[in-house]
Amino acid sequence: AKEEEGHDEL
Amino acid sequence: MNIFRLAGDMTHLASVLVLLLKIHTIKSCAGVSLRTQELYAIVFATRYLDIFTSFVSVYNTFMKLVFLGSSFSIVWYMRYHKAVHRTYDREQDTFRHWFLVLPCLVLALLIHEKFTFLEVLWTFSLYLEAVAILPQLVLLQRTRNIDNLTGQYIFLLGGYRGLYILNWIYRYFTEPHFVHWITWIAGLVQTLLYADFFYYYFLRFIGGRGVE
Repeated sequence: AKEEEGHDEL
Repeated sequence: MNIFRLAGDMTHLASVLVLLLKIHTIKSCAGVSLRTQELYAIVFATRYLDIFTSFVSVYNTFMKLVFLGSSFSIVWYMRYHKAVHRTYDREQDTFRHWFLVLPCLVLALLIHEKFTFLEVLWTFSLYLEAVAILPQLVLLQRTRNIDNLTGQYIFLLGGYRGLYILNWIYRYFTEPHFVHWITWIAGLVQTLLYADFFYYYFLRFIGGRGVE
């Protein structure tokens, strides 16, 4: 979910 | 988080610290392209707009602040700090970097994962980062010899995205549905642009000479 909603990488 | 991404982030952090060290301690930015630094400031400003809206982790937010702060302070140093500005090679640093911004913006408007304001700017930052090193590499060709700190800065900056590629390969095989072609292709192009530099940089290690 986190990955879909936004970007978890810098 | 995996070891490749952590190594990538640490390498990226090391690159900005090396540059800040050089500029802040010896008050010199000789051999450093202000235009590449300006592009990187735009890259981070457009990539981390979500810093206020989506919280991923303390680490993620902290690193975003570090990259934003360092890139803008390096631009400020090189533009406005008297001693540092004096060492800036304005005549040689002439790559028309603003010509890179518009095509990246147009490309981001055409090719993106979601057509939202944040996502288009995020994609723009990926495309811009892929080519942001060009002014620096052109300046490198012109200034022939560069000092070790500048060489290390470029090496680390090029290496971080290469480590990210390993991270994407790792995540592709360990996480279902982890597919981000745009990020992968931009990251690959970015890393390939350093191929020439890496070749001479390793020659330097073998030959024990300065980076020519």
